[in-house]
Parts: sequence; C-alpha cells; structure tokens
Amino acid sequence: MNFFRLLGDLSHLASIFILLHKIQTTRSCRGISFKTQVLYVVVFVTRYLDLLTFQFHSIYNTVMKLFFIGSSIYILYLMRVRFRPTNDPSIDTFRIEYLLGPCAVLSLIFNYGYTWLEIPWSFSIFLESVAILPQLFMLQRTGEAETITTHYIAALGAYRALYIPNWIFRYFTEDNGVDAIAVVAGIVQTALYVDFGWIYFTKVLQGQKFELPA
Amino acid sequence: TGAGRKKDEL
Repeated sequence: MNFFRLLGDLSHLASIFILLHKIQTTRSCRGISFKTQVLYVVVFVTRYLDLLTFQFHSIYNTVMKLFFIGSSIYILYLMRVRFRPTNDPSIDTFRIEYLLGPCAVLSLIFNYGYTWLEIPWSFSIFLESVAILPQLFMLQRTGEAETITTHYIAALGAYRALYIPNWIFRYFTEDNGVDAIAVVAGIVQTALYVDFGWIYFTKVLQGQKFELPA
Repeated sequence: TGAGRKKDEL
C-alpha cells in the first residue's frame, strides 16, 4: 500500500458517502444515472468473487470489498424503492448493452487465465472503465448538475487519477511487473473524466454552478 | 511472480 493508492481508495469511499449524503439530504436521486449505479454493482460483484475463495489479503482489502458491494446495492435500493418517484428514467437513456457486450468480448480476449475468477475480474476492469458514461451522458443531456452531484463525480475521477501514480510508484518500488489490463483500462477510464474535470475546476471550484456551454 | 494482476488492489 502506498500513499497514492490509499488516497485513491479514500477518494472512492468519499465519492460513495457524497452520493449517499446527496440522496438522503435532498431526499432525491435527481441527476444520478441509475444505469451507472447498476453497472457499478455489476463491476463490484464480478471483481470481488475472490471473497468466496477466502484467499485472505488483509482486513483492509476484505472490508473495502464488502463495503463497495454493499453500498452499491444499497444505492440501487434507494433509487428504485425508497426515492423511486424522484428517479426520471426518460433522461437516463444510454444503451448499456453497448458497454456490456464489448466488455464481455474484451474479457475473453484479454485476461490472466481462463478461470471463473479471472474472466469476471477482467470483465469488471473493462466495465468499470466505461461505467461512468451513462452518468456523463445524462449530464450532457441536461446541461447542468447540482453541485453535490459534481462533487460525487469529481471524487470518482480523483480516485481513478490517483491510481496512475500508484502504478508508476509500484513499477519502480516492486519487482513484479505491470498489470497491463488494469493500467490500460485505468488510463482510458481517467481520460473519460478530463472534460468533466476541466469544467469542475474552472466553474464549480470557483463557486459557479455546473453548466455546460450551450 | 512476473507481470500480471495485482491481487491486492481494489
């Protein structure tokens, strides 16, 4: 564990707490893509199948995995049951089958072994890299967002960005090579946040509302 | 171990 990865994981945790806070305090899931949240559940469940093997890494690792699975399912419950009337599917129109299909194909081509752990793991890495797209697409359609929602997306972007220096650090301090699948997918994922990040830094952090140019 | 998946990452 190094500084960048710890900070990245904490940023990931923070993003989930920001999202929960947004839904609970506004009593609304307006502006949040249900499809992106469904994809995150799929990502966590397929990636953390190794929990079932009880191959223990650390308490940190196990607790975080359980938290990510549990909180992502809880968010679906909040959106679909508790605050269902505030969820507007008519603007959440990204076709997620166009993400799921190619990720499934990629995971069959690029993986670290044809096993029931490695193929879902690889699939989850590819899927995570594009899981934010329905959310960004929704933002694009509405052209604006509540400030708290932009903090949520920014925390997710920071988490991804921090994993890159983590890999560089690990490359130079450890002697076991590069996780090419995670690194390539991670760079793609981080790149998807660049546009958003620019507006976040130049508008939201300067105290303005998040609005896309017409 | 060689290049490959980092099983300790989340």
